[in-house]
Amino acid sequence: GKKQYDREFLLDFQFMPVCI
Amino acid sequence: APSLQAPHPLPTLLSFRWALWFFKNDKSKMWQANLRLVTKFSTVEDFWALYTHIQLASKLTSGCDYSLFKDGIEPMWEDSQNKRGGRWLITLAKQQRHTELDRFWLETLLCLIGEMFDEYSDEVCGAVINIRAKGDKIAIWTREAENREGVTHIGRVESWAPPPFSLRRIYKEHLGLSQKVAIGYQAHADTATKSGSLTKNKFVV
Repeated sequence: GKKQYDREFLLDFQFMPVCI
Repeated sequence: APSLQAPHPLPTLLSFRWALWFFKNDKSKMWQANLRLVTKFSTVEDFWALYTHIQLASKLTSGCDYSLFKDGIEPMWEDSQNKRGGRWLITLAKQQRHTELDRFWLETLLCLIGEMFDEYSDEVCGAVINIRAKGDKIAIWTREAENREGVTHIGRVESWAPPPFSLRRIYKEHLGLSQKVAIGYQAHADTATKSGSLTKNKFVV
């Protein structure tokens, strides 16, 4: 089927440190 | 757990990016001059970097909008990819700006960038939040108002987010108006040519 991301997967990234 | 090393491309990456637009109402200017492209992104990481650095919708002044659209589609009825389409519209009560608006908008954004509308994600053009004194609005814009199957699939709003995060469920439970509140789909052509303040709903869920 079509590729999807679920909300839990997306939310896992919310407070992750970002490499610059 | 998400990896720090590799950015996670959004499902849309192969065909397009997402673009965030900001509208600030300045009556001395033409409508289009008040619309600004903020930035475009194509990874989960860049989405959050953007989201956490811009003002929450609830903090914007009345008359402002955020729009998130697929790159190449401008957030206006006139765009060739919008003009035959319409929008699923949720109108919020005034008091919800400070309690639920930001969560509703974030859930909507996640549904878009996660392409959570199954095989009908291609029908989605974008989403708009309008901050207005008389009641804020959140809408998902779709490409083709006559595509009943696609429009109604998208409009089964439970798919915007799984329970207990369903916008429809939260909205109806909060207001306690389970049978009275409808979420309506309006064709842009009807909105553009309406004579009164209300646009007729083409579909309701």
